[in-house]
Amino acid sequence: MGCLCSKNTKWTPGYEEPTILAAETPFTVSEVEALYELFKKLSSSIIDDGLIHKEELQLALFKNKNNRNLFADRIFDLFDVKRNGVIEFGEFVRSLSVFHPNAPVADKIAFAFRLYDLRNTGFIEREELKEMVLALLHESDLILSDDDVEMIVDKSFKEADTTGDGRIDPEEWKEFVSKNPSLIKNMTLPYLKDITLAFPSFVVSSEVED
Amino acid sequence: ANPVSMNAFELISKSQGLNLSSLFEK
Repeated sequence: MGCLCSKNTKWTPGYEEPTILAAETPFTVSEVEALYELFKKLSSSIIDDGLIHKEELQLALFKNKNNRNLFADRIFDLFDVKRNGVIEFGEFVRSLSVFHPNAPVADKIAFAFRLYDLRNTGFIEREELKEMVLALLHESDLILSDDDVEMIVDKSFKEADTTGDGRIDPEEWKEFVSKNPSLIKNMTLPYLKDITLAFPSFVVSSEVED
Repeated sequence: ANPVSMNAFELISKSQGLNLSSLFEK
């Protein structure tokens, strides 16, 4: 079957073949193609250059491109694997694949660890956790006293930092999540199983059989 | 739930910035 989609696809910077991306991720070829529809929408919302800029991610998450947020910044930084300030299609698909319901739990645990490891030291440190709690308070209506914040951070650290060395290492994090699986609930997006339903038009034009 | 009794990670995981389902909203 011929492709009804634009031939311009092949010249989008960072575009990678859906067959290759499907082979490396839990997505089928049709799902990768449907994700390309989503990617095109996100990557053209402010600057139509086929790349997702930080403001475009913020616009999609908050409906407001000026609403800077520590956590959205972390997501952007982790998706921007090449660290060139933009998210390319391949980076988008590979990063989103961790959020697929069928992705290995170990990958979700590792990705969440990296989210919390703000300074990329290989550990989650107390100051990082406090900074994130304060950022959450800033973005929400929740009001907590500084004593309450200290108490929450202390309690969380006491539970997770089993060796008591003042930082949470990947092994401690893994154990902590296994006891508290709700902590990685946001690492699974049920939408990803229905992505071809969300963008059905592209499936008709698919070049490759799954 | 009383936020003070919650785990910091649980609180943080509710951030809108980490809620990628928003990407799929039309």
